[in-house]
Amino acid sequence: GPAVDVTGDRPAWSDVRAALDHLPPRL
Amino acid sequence: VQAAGWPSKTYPPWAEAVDPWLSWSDPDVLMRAVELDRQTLRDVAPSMVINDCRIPMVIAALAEGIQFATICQDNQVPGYCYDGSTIPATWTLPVDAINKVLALLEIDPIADDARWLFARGTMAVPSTAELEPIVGPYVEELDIVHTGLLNKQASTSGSRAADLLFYRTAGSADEEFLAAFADWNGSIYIATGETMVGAAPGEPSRGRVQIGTLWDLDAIGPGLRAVVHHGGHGTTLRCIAEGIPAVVLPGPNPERTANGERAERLGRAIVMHA
Repeated sequence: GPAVDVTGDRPAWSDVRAALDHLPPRL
Repeated sequence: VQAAGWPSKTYPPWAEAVDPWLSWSDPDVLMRAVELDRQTLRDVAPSMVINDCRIPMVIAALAEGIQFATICQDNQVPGYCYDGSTIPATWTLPVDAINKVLALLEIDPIADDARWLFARGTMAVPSTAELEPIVGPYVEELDIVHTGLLNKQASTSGSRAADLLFYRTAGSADEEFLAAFADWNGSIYIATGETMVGAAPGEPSRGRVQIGTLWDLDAIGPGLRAVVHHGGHGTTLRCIAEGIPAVVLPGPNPERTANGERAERLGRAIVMHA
């Protein structure tokens, strides 16, 4: 599909870091 | 391809610079690209063409009478609508230009959805029917093949996996980034995806942060606790297949948003919007 990266169009990195703690375990 | 020793060709700079998703609605650009792809087919003389939804290559294969298969996912099948009712503009805007070119080549026109071009050959889904069911109003009349998963399954280190990969979601490691992930215990890999994006190859590592154009998932995959990626089809699928949880940052791209939301429904990802 369209090769547009999301750099510059994303949540704050601190919010991404917080989301990582809510992921399921690695299988 | 180079490691396998297979011959390869690269598009000339003017063709590399064409943004296909914005330019195929210009009949002059499209015709020039079709002529380039026809010349490539004459140079290579293949018995079959495998293409990644490249409209001019499909037209070139039709013009040269060469069998072709297009690598697809659900949203590249005719009739698929993200909202259930509206054909995405990506596939309606180029129809007039495509039909002008097809008329010049004395090939039958397509209806009101550019994806009907792909339907003139095999549509190959690089996945399994269980992971990626293809549904839609025309599925029964299309030649759709699931290839199975293309990557071998990596052995995992399960609960000991501690590393983190950013796949085309960060172009460099700036101060905001370093501060946010300072407490991450494992290694952090950044795949910029393109040498032109942010970090140049060989940029010095910053502590546990390692930056490269791409990272080999066969090598680093077993150690990954999670991937932060953009929702591209291959990356989303591979994370699901290998049990790697993901945070998906699709930006404004509807295809990537849909991929991420599918992973989220499977309980394997969190989608975060801009």
